[in-house]
Amino acid sequence: MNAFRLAGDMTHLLSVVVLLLKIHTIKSCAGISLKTQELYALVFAARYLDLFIHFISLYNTVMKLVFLASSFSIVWYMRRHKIVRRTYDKDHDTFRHHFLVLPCLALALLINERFTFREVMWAFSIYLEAVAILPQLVLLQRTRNIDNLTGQYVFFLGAYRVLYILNWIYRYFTEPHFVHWISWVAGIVQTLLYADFFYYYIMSWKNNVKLELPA
Amino acid sequence: EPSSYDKDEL
Repeated sequence: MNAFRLAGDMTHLLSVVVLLLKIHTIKSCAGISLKTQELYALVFAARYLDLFIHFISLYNTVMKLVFLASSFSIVWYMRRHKIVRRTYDKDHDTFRHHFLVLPCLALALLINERFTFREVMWAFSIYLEAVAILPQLVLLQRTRNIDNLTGQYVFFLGAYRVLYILNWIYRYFTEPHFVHWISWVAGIVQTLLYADFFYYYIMSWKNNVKLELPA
Repeated sequence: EPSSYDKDEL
């Protein structure tokens, strides 16, 4: 495993830790999109189908379990926890996320590495992950006061994909057979969706003002 | 099959 990949996994993990910190400690999910969280839970469930069938490494298994458990527990907190769910900004989280699922599934049936159940589910999870941030970005635009933890959460989530792209470039030159076009293209699309957010996030950090996205 | 087929990324 190269340094970019490890750094990518760690920022991904950090984003989850930041979000759990906000939800578990502050008991608030203000500014967090439940739609995006539900999509992530679906992404991980579809991608890690091979968890108990196909062993890669202890690291891999543990990380997969962490992402599965954290994504489902976040959804549980936002839907069921009696204090946390009251802080959920339902009125502004209106993105029709179900409409993202079917096109991604259709695309996975058409474009996959092999036409098997597991491979189609893997491609589906990659496509869905690329667009899963959209409800969150829309909610951020509608949120007047974006708190620091929410901003950091989205920033780390975006940074994770940037680092993964660097990891793919590195692997392309060091591992002759390593080419996963599906994850590369989807990963680049996913990163581009963050471009706008990154711009405003860095500007707010540089100018030391509160993060706000223009509507 | 190339070994890269094993999807070792998260």
